[in-house]
Amino acid sequence: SSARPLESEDVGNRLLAEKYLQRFYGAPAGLQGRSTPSDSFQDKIKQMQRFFRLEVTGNIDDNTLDVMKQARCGVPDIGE
Amino acid sequence: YNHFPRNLKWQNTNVTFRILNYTPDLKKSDVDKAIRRALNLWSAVTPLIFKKLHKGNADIMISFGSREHGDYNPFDGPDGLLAHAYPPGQGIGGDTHFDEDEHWTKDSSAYNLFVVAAHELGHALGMSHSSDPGALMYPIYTYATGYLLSEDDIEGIQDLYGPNPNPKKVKPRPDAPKKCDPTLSFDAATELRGETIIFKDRYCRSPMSSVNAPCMFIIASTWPSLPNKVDASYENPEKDLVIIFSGIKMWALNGYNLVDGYPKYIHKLGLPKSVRKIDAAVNIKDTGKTLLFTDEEYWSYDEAAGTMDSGYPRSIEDDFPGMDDEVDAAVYHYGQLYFFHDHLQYEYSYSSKKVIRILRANSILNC
Repeated sequence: SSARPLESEDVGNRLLAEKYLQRFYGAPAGLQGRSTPSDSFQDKIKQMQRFFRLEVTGNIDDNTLDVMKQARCGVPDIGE
Repeated sequence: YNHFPRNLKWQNTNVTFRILNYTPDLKKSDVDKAIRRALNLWSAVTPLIFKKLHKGNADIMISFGSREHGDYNPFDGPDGLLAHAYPPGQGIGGDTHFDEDEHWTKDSSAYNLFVVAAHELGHALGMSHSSDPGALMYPIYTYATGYLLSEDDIEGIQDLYGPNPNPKKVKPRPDAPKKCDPTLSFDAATELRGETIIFKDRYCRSPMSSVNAPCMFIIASTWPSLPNKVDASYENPEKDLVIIFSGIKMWALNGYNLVDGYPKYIHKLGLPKSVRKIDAAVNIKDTGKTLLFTDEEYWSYDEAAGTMDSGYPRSIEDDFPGMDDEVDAAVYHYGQLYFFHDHLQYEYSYSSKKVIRILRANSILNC
């Protein structure tokens, strides 16, 4: 109850990031809606940031979001 | 480059393909041509031979579909996901799907079918994504002209299939410059609305990747009308314009838009016809003059009057003591001129008229 209610934009960005990481980095589904990103979610963000040579923060920062919004190929960046 | 797990590849170098349906965005013949050109890219550097089928099952089945299109791997409407393809194998293996909700084109507008098909067919042959922004197999769509395969792409596909036994000469596009390569030199540099933009080969880089300019991007994907190689550039902050020089032509950019009436010839500025290329250009905000460097000399252009100052060209070495005799790129910040030549950066104090520091060129990229 003390946590600042998430702005709708934050929620939107996080859902976008979760969808992106599920699709391209094999992040486990069902992470939606958690109030704080789990470790595996942050690990997946770091994996994506390393792939795109972004600063590895583990956070959904502007540069990371910008890459996630760019038109791209639908094939995952890692694994099967 | 990367391959798929277990290095999936076609065991037979004779691979068949079939185009099942066509997008209404392009003429059928344009789609046929785009697919054939894309396959030719890969066959030119491997022993692979692609045969087109018009019925029955082919190794690579190519189709256009939108949203859920039968493989439980739905597209997402316009933009976002453009296409996908499956690694070599039986059944769906090798199949290549394009999102019909995109607008497919033959040029730099919307999404260029040839560029996307070349990438997706790379997957259909066993290539996974590359993390090199200059590689065709980089996941993010970037429009490009000229030869699409980079050294990284060619190494990757030949790692799977070996080289073409009768190779035609190809000139792979350079891989993206490594940011902290100590020998890194620049082709050009300019300010752009408070950011410094560096040009190298086909790439732009901004040291602090801003929101709308990731730390590195391909010139053609941002300014498709610009040439792939920039010789010099500068910003005229009064007019909010960036002038780009390549050969004897110059382009004016207002943000991401090309200003009408460009390209123009550099001689419009008052340069003699003997000048065929500008090596570096920089606007000195405090004086309103733009300095244009060619070989070992430089010119001074008065932006307000729109004329070349008299008494030029002058020698770089004479007027900028301590500087090398040639300049690759130059920018001006807070009373300091930053000259780049080869892998060095010279910090020149305009007031005390001398070089006060010499650094590696890539120090501007926080290396």
